This record gives sequence, structure tokens and C-alpha cells, in this order.
Amino acid sequence: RYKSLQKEVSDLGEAEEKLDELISKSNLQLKLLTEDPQNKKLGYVMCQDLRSTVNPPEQIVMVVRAPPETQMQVSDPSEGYQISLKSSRGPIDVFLCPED
Amino acid sequence: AQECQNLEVERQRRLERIKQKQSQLQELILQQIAFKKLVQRNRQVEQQTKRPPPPNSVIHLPFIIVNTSKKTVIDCSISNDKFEYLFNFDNMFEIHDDIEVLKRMGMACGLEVGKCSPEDLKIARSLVPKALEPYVTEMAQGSISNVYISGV
Amino acid sequence: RSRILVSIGESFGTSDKFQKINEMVSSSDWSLKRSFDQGSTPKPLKRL
Repeated sequence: RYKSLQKEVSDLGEAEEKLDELISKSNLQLKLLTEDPQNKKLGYVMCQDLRSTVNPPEQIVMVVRAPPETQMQVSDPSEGYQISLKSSRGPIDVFLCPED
Repeated sequence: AQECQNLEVERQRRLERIKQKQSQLQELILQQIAFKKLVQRNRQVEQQTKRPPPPNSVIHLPFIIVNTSKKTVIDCSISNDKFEYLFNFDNMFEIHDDIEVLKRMGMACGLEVGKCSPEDLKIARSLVPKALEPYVTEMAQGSISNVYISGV
Repeated sequence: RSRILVSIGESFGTSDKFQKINEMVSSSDWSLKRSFDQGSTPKPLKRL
């Protein structure tokens, strides 16, 4: 029983190392992908795309585009439904998605 | 017996960590596929229409959306430099980030819910490096659960 | 009381980081409470 446990723990160690390697490679790939200038230009959605993801579709959909590290704080609803946004690296862009 | 006990604890600990890392890898794979599919779709549309869409009709990543009922009254205060916003709603709202929106748009080929047609699976596998293909195949049938996936 | 702080503005991050926020907001009955004690004037909204 000791022998088989020893083998299984070592196999799990190898499986975990393989996962660590795949995760760090995937993080790098995603970073390169999203930072590629051509992909940045083509990385957009349309208003109707957003509408198709909310249910029911005729809701108010507010879009927030913020600089990196913008802090969003959502208060406890017992104090009211409140969202505050605070940026330190540039203005925040907020607009409503038109219905049609 | 004591050493078996210790190994058993270590085995459990490694299984827990592997499970957490598999869901992290799964999310990275979904994000990679969703973003590539979005770029592919937009490229095809622009080639068909032979021009990019009007600038004020597109929303570039990264973004988040806040959606709420049409009846909701939203009180909004904005600082002059637009560095600070304060929103007060009189009703509930939901917040989603761009990757969640892409998944809901179907850009992740249904892998996020483990419902992926054979054609979509083929597309999804073509969008990831070879080493990740076995994981995509696992995700198509549910989430990654097999601890020892034989990589390529 | 709880309030949740998240950082936004980067592409793709941890999966579904807004799940906790959406659960907190949807689990509350603040709007129901307000509709019940309609008599009390709503608290003045916090200003920037």
C-alpha cells in the first residue's frame, strides 16, 4: 500500500508540473494575442452583440470602458444599490447601449 | 502505517491543487478560443463589407457591462475629469465582464457549458496549440476531470 | 457590512469575478423593503 501510494503521489507531482507549464504558456499566449495590434483593432463587439447577451433584451445596458487598475466598489445593497468607479490612470468612459 | 497516512494526506493535497489548476487552465483555454473567434468573425465581416464598421458603433475590449431593468432610475454623479463616477440605482443590476459577454455570444463554442457540437469542437481544437487539444476535447464533454491527460 | 472591491480595465482576468457581486445584489431585498415602507423618505443619495 505504501509503494502504490508513493507511486501515485509522484505521478500526481508530474501531472501538476505539466499543468503549471501549460498554465504559464497559456497566460503568455493570451497576453501576446490580446496585445497584438491587429487583434486589438479587431477585438470589438457591436451593441447588438451586447443586447443578445442580456435577458430580457430590452433592459438598460450600460457599458464601462476604464483604464487599467480602475477600482470598482459595489456597496452592500442594504445601503442602497450603489457602484463607484475610481480611476488613477485616465478618464473613464461610460455610455448606454442604444435599444435599437 | 504512519507513513501511509502522511502519503495519503499529501495525495489529497496534490489532487486538490490539480483540480484548482485544471479549472484555471480551462478558463485560459476558453478565453483564448473566444478572443480568437471574435477576431476571426470581425475580420470576415470587414472583408465582406470591404470596410471597418463606423467607429461609434463598436465597443473595443476591455469593457464591462452593467444591465438593469428598464424601469430602474439611475442617479449618476461624475467628477469633472471623469476619473470618478458614482451610480445609485433604485433597483437590482448585474455586472459582467467582456469574457463573460463573449461566452454568451457563443464565441467559446459552447465549451464553457460542456455542450460542443463536433463541428464546433473541430473549430475549437484548431484555435489552440497542439498541447492543449486533449484538454479541449475533454472540455467538450464536460469539464476537465481526468487527472492524467496524455498531452500530445 | 460587506462591500466588494474589484479592479477593472484589463482584458480577461479571473473567471467570472463579478459572480459574487451579482449574488450579493440579487440576494438583497432592498428594493422590496423600500417598496414596503414607502412612507419613509428614501435616504439622500451619497454624492461624489
